[in-house]
Amino acid sequence: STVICVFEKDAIKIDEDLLANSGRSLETLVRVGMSLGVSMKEIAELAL
Amino acid sequence: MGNESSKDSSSSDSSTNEKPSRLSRFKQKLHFRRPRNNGSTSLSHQKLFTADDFAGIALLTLIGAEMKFEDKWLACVSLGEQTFRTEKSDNTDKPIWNSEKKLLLEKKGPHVARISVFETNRVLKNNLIGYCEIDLLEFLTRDSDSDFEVFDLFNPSSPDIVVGNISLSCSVEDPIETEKNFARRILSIVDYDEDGKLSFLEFSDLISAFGNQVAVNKKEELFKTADVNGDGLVSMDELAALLALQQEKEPLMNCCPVCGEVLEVADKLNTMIHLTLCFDEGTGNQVMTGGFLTDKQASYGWMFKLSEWGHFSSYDVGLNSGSSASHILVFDRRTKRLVEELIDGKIVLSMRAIYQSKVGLGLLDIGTKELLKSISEKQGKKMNSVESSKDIPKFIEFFKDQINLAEVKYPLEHFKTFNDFFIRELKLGARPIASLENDEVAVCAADSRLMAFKSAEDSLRVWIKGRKFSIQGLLGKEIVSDAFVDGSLVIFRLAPQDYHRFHFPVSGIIERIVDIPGCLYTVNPIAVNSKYCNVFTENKRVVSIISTKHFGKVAFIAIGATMVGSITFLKKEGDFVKKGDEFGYFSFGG
Repeated sequence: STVICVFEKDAIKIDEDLLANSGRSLETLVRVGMSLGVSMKEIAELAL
Repeated sequence: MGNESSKDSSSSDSSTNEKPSRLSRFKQKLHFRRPRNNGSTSLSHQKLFTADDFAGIALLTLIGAEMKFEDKWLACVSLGEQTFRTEKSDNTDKPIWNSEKKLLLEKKGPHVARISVFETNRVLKNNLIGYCEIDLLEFLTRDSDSDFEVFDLFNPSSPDIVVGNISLSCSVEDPIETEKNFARRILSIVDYDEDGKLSFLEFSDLISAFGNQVAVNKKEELFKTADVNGDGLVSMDELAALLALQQEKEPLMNCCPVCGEVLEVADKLNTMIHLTLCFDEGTGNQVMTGGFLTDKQASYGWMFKLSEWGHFSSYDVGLNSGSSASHILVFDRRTKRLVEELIDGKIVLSMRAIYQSKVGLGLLDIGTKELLKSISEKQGKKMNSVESSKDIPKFIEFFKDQINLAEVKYPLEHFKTFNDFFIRELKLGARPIASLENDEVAVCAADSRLMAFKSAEDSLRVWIKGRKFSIQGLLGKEIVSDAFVDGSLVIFRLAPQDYHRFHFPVSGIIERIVDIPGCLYTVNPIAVNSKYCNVFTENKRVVSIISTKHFGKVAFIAIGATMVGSITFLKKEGDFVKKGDEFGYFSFGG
């Protein structure tokens, strides 16, 4: 079984390590509650 | 973490007085290194390691072990994406290896080494008997006067059972010593008469070996610069001094004389790391064999190696296709190591036959879809029967190093059916939630193998090969939103041994829950990677929309699969949910 989460465009900045592994077709073993990413809103507010 | 069971009792008090502790030695080395590297502006654009991240080159030595029975033993060390193995010991219960390996330590990189000890088997796969995990940075900073320490080895199926112990040492090489050793080894390459010094001819060959095409007169000039005492020969110390001096001004080393790799000329730190590790191969003590990705791979018996030989070069990270699709490598985020998941050969063959060929998919079209559903429904009934509880111990044994019973909420007697165990709950706190009070941080929704993509386009390029896949197809006809179409995609794939409850990745309100009927294809990467199969858009699934303050709307799609096709929810539309809360579970059924 599988769970897929779809976030709206530009809503989340997914953690770099997860993107980097996926970019080379490598699945990352994770557990419930581990960090997935940060709201882009938060990042934009911090930048301001 | 492996528990340190004892320390070197033989270390005398006198050594404490004469020799600084491991902690102070490590601190001294870091202190020594800091000003040297921070001052160099050339290090500010490192593509590999920065001076801030570089913690040192650790020399790890696996000395020996004490096991509970006699066998021929081998040990593996895994750190990050590298694994090294020792030679096989004699037939004994006290194997001695004295095998060493230099490992690059980064402060933010992998630093938990897993040591695995295998009993060897002449024909088949070697058996993992014990393991321990050691945080090398912590080991090096621990205040101890002993040169080696002894660690308990744990049973992989019951980590509370000690099956032996292993003694090892680990130290960070003094940078001065590293440079000296480095110069000594470089010198030995061209020291044809083995007098420990270089004549002009030998020196000239060395410069060429570095890939440096300087003119003869320039070589003469360099030789004179190096030959400080003017005896017409360059000693080891003189060469070391020249390399250090020259590397700052006009680097001599353009390529590695061992492997031929082109070196970044302005990158002294990485040059030193590369050359030190490269020179280490085949020298020193009995050096461990490298080039493996996981400890399982390093431990295979010769029979397995033979069968794999045909496509050995294709052994790489991620999913292998075709004949090599018998193992999947995944990256364990917690330990920062690659781990190998073996898929049963028969399953691989059947999955390849069905999902990676037009003929197989043709079969699915003429009734196999109904068959998969029927099998799953029957399996659900079976797994809900009281008799199925007898399968629980076999299941635990099969996945012995992957199910941690210590974190399961109830004892085994509590589970009256196999499905009860399959949807087991965990103890409170077994899964800490990252930034619990901060809803701007999303968290992982399941214990799983995760793939994440910034856009659906990225996922199609790298992972999902089904020709009909689209975000809209995944969400179904009832949920239409342009914002999702170009959105980010995170896939959590659960394996049979995993904790099968899924949780909320974000906080918000459940706006909708929509059932989409469909097939029960497997969600194994073999099917996901097949261009003929569209598991995510054709399988039975439930789409939930969570409305959040910080992420807008988030679509949460729970997808059923062959055998495990039953999806149960513990929340309903309109509920306010907190990230990390339980949302539902998958179980056996149709």
